[in-house]
Amino acid sequence: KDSSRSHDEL
Amino acid sequence: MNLFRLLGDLAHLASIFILLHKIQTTRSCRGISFKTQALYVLVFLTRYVDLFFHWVSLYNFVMKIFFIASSCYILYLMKYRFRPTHDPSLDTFKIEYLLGPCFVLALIFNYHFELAEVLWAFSIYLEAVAIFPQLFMLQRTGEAEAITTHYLAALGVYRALYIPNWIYRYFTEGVVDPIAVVAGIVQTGLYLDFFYVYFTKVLQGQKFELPA
Repeated sequence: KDSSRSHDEL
Repeated sequence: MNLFRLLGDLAHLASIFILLHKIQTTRSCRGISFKTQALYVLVFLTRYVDLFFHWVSLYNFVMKIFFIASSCYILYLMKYRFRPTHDPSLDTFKIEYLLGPCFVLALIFNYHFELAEVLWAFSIYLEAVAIFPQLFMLQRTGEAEAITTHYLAALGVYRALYIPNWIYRYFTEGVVDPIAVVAGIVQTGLYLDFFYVYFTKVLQGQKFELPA
């Protein structure tokens, strides 16, 4: 899933 | 990972240690907004639900656990350990005014209309404004202990460093996270007034006092 990939920040 | 984000995260860690140090050494949570701290617990719990299904890195995992645990511990210290030192009559900001709009915003502006994504967006919006009860309290009392201002400054630095991090990521990775960026810029903006007084007074060795 693309959007969760971007949730790599805290 | 880049230097801005790493330094930002370290500033975030530092802010938590400064706050713990303040509470432990003065044996008091005077000047600290319980409501802001409670909002941070909610921010971390709603943002990090992906702990259960989305692995990023060991760094990311450890930091998430630390932020959840330390924010809960601070809440415990304020609520039980040093309860008598907290004055609710100064901590009067109505957090309903923050929770409601953030929830509605999260329902409208999210990357996917599903529970984890709506909660993630909610946590981003809520973090942006979670400092309001604390700043409101500061405004009411008109002054603060130096260590409390160092705590707020570290939090502000953490947010400020995320902005060059996004600029850097845009140029190196071509990624933009509009929800995080817009909320992050708003959040950083909320610290500008505070920073002005912090740099012109506290760092010059004067007491943190707001103009009457």
